[in-house]
Amino acid sequence: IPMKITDIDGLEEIRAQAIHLDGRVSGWVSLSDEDSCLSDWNTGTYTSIEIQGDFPNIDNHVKRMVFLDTPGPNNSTNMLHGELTHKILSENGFTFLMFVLNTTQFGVEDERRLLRMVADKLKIDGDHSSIVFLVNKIDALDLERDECPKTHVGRVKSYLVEMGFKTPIVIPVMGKLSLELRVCLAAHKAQIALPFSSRVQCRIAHEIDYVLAFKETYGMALKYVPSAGIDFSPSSLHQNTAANIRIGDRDFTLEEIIEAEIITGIPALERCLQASLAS
Amino acid sequence: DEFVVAVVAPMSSGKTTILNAMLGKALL
Repeated sequence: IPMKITDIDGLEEIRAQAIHLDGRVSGWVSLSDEDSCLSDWNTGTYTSIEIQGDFPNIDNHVKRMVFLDTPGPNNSTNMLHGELTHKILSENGFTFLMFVLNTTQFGVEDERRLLRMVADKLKIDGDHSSIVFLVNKIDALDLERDECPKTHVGRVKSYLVEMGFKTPIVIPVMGKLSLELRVCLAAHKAQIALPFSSRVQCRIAHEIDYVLAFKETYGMALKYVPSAGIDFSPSSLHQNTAANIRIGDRDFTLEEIIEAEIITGIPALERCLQASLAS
Repeated sequence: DEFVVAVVAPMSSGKTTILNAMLGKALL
């Protein structure tokens, strides 16, 4: 079901409430890592969920940022999802649109159908400037077998232009790795143990090594993102970037983790959203 | 005043993970 997620600067908890079919509201419940009611609400008799929390890298001093998360439409599972997305798009209840594409399923029919829906909507509005396309799972490309992020982004751009989008902004991202790195950084800051098993930590460590080994190659794909301003000198962000974080059986400096985090593209997305909000 | 961002994606695109990454926690 659709989720409305509101960024409230400085809010320490993340809280949620569900709106029932008959209009009843559940009341705010604090979400925790151990116990989340969201999956119950998603399968129950509710029409929407509201969430409030602080997106730490988005500043609301001009306007408050709100994400309207639509259920992923997929013909084979639930036709209603497509109708809901269509309804949200046609009701004009948004100022900006973030479209997530999947590197591993590029060009599939479900994606094409949804892109067509968005392209038709923008054709009516005539405004192509307030949309960003994320190419998620860009780290699924095998760089050692000459699969190139920049080439893939170029291919996605051409595809989008063919679909009717004028000069699309495309950001290659690694959502999963970004989340894991941010959880590691938060654990380091709070001086608590990493909330991952040793097997998962070893996998994360391996992925960090991989993205750092190819940081220039990934950086090339991010270079043309407007207002991303990618640089690999994160030392100004933290006082002691030489500090070590142990992930699995590897020691990384804080600087290496922040470098890897920049390569995930999520900071570029945040800057892009922030710039759009400020304009 | 709200700046509303509609998030649109086909299934399995990882959009919830991206929102979680921006929140810094796997809560959604």
